[in-house]
Amino acid sequence: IWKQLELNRFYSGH
Amino acid sequence: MFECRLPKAEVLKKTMDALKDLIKEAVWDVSAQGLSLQSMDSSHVSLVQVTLRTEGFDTFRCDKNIALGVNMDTMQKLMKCASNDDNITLKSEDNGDLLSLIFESPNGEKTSEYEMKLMDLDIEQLGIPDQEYSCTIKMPSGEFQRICRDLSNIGESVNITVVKGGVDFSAKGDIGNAKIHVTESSNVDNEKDAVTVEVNEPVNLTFALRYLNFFTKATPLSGQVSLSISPDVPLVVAYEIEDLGHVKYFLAPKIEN
Repeated sequence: IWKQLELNRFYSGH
Repeated sequence: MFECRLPKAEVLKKTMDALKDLIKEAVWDVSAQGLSLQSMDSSHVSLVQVTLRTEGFDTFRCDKNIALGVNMDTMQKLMKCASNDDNITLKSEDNGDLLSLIFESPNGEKTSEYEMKLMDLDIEQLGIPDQEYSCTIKMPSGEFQRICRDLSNIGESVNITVVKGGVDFSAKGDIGNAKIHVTESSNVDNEKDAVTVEVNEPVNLTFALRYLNFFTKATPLSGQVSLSISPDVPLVVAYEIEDLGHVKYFLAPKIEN
């Protein structure tokens, strides 16, 4: 089973 | 006051086509550097970033930084009213709630003016660090589009394996498996047909084809696409718009649960 990660995990909000 | 003019509406029409399936609303940030836009899709899996630099415009005036919140569907509909060869002027007052789109035919005999209502949008902006990638692939954009489309017939995701001299795109599904190998070009007369593969370290990552197929809507903007890949970080799919800027897409990888 593959899980699609969310971008928020990689880039910080500003 | 913001006002800019492009010699051909075609490029902005194609840019809207490249965005509208992925994002429904977005903010065009206008500054002395040009127009830029950053927005995540609703599932927060992918992000698109557009830069259109001042130098690429016929004229560009921006007295004060402004944010133009737009419904992408509406803007695309209005852009479709322009002929590809029309020149286009975008105009907005500093505190206005309208964006004017003015299309002028090349012979100057027809001028159309549309006004679009702007939206007050609060869109989260992500900080994307500049980074080195383990691998960068450049290939004809039409070829990449074809690969994504073809592999969608087999499975939902594509595994991209980059090694020195080539790339494997593979997919698995209930009906079977597929693997497409693309080899680095040895010599190419036309730069647009070239495949180049830069490898600092080999990578192997998996991505959802659904999003890659959205990204390939930018194919008409550029003859080449570049894919920047590093282990465990989002893939960057970039289309350069000649003399004007770029459209870049970021897609988080899939991991095996």
